Amino acid sequence: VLLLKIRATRSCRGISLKTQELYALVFICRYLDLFYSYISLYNTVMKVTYLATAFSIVRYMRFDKVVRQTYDKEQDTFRYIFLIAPCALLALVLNHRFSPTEVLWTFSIYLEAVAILPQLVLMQRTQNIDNLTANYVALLGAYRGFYILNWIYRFATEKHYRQWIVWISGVAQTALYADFFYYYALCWKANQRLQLPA
Amino acid sequence: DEDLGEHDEL
Repeated sequence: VLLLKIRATRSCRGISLKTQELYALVFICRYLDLFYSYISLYNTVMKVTYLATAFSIVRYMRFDKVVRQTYDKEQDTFRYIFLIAPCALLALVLNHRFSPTEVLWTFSIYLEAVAILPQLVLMQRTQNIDNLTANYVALLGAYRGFYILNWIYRFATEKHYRQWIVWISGVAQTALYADFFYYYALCWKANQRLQLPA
Repeated sequence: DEDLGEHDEL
């Protein structure tokens, strides 16, 4: 959806480059297992797709002659360090196994949970939020939200399915969207363009 | 040691 917006409108207005770069970092840290484990064709294709789209979006926003001029750097002020440092520290302390790949995987789970924050802050400052931007954020939130249903199903049907770190992070991530979803639903119901209160 | 299995989710 986001690539569609950027390519079709030649604009990344209202999109946080910080959030996009954090997602690229999340996927790099999480999908290192592409090199040493195989789960399914679907799994591999989706990992490669997420990496490719994340990097493509960052490339457009940073380097495309037209698109990069629509990036509002002054408004996108969230500091990387405030998200990366606590997540890195937490991953070092709270993990399933103290190995490089496992700690990086855990870091990616924590970082994904909060990576939307720069985008949410940017949207709060934006007067006219594009429909595509609003829909993109809604889909992103729904994506992890629907995982909760899947986790409940797997917990009930699989014997050794215990994923505390993933569950808590996923619920926290979904909760961060609660406020956004509330206003998204209100505006959708009233058939109005999304506006977030300051 | 905990049996971690593989991380099969995206």
